[in-house]
Amino acid sequence: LEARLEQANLLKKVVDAIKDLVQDCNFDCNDSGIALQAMDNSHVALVSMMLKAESFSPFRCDRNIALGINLSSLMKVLRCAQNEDILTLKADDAPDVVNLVFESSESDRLSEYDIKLMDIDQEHLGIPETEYSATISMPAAEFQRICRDLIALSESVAIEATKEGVKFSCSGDIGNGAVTLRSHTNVEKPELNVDIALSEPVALTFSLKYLVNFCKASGLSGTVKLCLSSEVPLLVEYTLASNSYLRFYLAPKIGD
Amino acid sequence: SAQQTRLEGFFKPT
Repeated sequence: LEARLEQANLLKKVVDAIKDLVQDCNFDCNDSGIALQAMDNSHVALVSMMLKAESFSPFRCDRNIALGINLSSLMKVLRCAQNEDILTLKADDAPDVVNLVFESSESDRLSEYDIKLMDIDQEHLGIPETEYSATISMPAAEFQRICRDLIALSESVAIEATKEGVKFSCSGDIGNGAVTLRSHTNVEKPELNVDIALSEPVALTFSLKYLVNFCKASGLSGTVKLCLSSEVPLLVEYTLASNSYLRFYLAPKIGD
Repeated sequence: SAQQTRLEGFFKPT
């Protein structure tokens, strides 16, 4: 494997966003790119990352390899990179280590780190293609704000999508709270758009603790996409450049 | 109150 990222910052932000949810992960490398799928310890949330080969320049992977990496170790090394550094990941065919090289485009500094790999026997789940009842696209910062506000009142949030809009509501010991967003197009600031695509109304309840955790990815993309269907996990997607993505799935709470 | 479900109830291991 040899994969060169124009900005080390991308990988730094991705790892930073998921490291509190999952600890040890396999980075599955093949000629289409670098993928990661991992569940949190409670098997309630799942992270699915895809960094497509096109996100790297150049990208070369001659043989499929799984790099088992402890994310807190990876984060320690990624913190040694400047945000603007060029990052090159390298690994042999049957690797014991993954090699990370950081190059400054402005100076002649070149730093090199090896991280010891681990054998991770990871459960892999098949995620079926789903036609979601509701797909909501909104500013990532707005979603983060809603989750942070509501967790002050309750452990859970009900997300209800209708043709009127999407309503996030919660109830707790001190009282209730709700935030409703309607479809909204801002021609001058399209990054503030809220788009609700609905085939049928849907209402589901989720744990806010996990949603707040997912929102650590807000720095990766201006927009977040929420996909909901009755009685299936919520999909929270942050789209990255070159069709790469960071997705989170969250199992719903059921019954009341 | 509502019960938390787990992912295996929806996604099958491959």
